[in-house]
Amino acid sequence: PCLQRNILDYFNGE
Amino acid sequence: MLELRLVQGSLLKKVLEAIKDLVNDANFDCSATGFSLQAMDSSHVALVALLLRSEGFEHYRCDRNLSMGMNLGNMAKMLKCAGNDDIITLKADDGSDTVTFMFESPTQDKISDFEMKLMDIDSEHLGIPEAEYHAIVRMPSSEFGRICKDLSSIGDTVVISVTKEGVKFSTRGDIGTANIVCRQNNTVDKPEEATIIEMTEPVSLTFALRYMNSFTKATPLSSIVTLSLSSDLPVVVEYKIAEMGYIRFYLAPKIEE
Repeated sequence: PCLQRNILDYFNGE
Repeated sequence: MLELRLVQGSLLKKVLEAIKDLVNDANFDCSATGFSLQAMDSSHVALVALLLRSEGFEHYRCDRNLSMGMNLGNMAKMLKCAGNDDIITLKADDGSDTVTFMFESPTQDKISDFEMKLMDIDSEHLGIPEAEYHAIVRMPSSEFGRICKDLSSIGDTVVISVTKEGVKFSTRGDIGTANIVCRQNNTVDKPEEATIIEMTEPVSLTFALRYMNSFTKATPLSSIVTLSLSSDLPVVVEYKIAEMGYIRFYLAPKIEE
């Protein structure tokens, strides 16, 4: 089983 | 006052076709640099970044930075009414809640105005750090599109593995498995048909094919696609827009639980 990561885990709000 | 005149109006039509199914609503930002957009899909798994540089427009007037919230489905509907050879001009007045798309036929014998309502969109602008990628694959965009389409009839996810020998796209599903290897090939006559791999270390990542297939709707914008991969970052799928900029899709990987 694979877990889908979230883009917000990598890029932060400015 | 905003006035952007794009002689090759078909570019904007293609951009909207590439992103309208991924993102519903987005803010288009207009500045001296150009016309840009950054938006995530509703699940926050993918992000699209678009830049059309001001120099690429025949006429580019943007008196002050402006952010225009648009429903991309509605914008695509309006742009579908422009002919492929039409010149497209975007116009907006300061403080206005509408944007006007003007379409001119190449012979100037048909001129159309479409006015679209803008919307207030509360969106967060993300900082995308400059990154060194472990592997960069440059390949024909049509080939990448074909691979994603073919693999999605077998499975839901694609494992992209890059080694010095080539790039491997693998999937598995109920009916079986599939592996497609594209070897480095930079000796072809036409540069747009080459597959070129720059790699500092091997990398293997898993992604949802549903998103990859959505990104390939940008294929008409460029004959070449670039995949940038690092083991600890979202993949970047980039289509360069000739003379103007780029459309970049970022997709977060799937990881073993």
